[in-house]
Amino acid sequence: KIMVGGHDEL
Amino acid sequence: NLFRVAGDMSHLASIFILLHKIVQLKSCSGISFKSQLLYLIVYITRYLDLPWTPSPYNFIFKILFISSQLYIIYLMARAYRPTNDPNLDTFRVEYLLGFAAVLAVLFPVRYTVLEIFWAFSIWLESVAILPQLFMLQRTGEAEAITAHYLFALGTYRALYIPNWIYRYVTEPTHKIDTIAVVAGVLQTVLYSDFFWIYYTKVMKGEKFKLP
Repeated sequence: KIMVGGHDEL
Repeated sequence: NLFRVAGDMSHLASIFILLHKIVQLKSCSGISFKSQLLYLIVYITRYLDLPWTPSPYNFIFKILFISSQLYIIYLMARAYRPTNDPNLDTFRVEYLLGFAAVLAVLFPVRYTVLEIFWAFSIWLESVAILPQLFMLQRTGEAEAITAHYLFALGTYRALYIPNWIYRYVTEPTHKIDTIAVVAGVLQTVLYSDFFWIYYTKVMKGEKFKLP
């Protein structure tokens, strides 16, 4: 899974 | 997962409950302007990555949180300003901003501007409710709708805890976002005695009144 900022939660 | 979605929905519901209260009663009495301003700072500093958000779900929520919080601040600072009593809202937020800033600068995930602001927002969110709880303690009671708002807001972070456990177990990387988890647990603990009074009073139809 690619995450730009690294944080995928709100 | 279900915990995460229920948590985010609870968060969104809390904002709508607050907006409903302010607009319907034409009053922001009992609501801490300082806490609301801290939440605006939280959203702005956390969602600096808005233009690069890959997930449409996150993107929509980020827009919703920033815009609804701006509207709340507008209502409190302009439209219904006379109903807002600064004499009851006396918590020293400098300490909360200082606490979040120190932790963010000392222990970010990486030393980049976005990561430092992200960590700052996480720590600040964990304590942003304190001016509101301090105000409740001073007045000793709250309107039912204010109690519902706080309950929905606390439920949001509480639901993130089973979400992290679920993700740790089900995702093959078994990663833990340490800052988010530690701050999230702290935030939930701060609500614990509010939850208790909400359960023992408001859910049984009584007024929210501190013992």
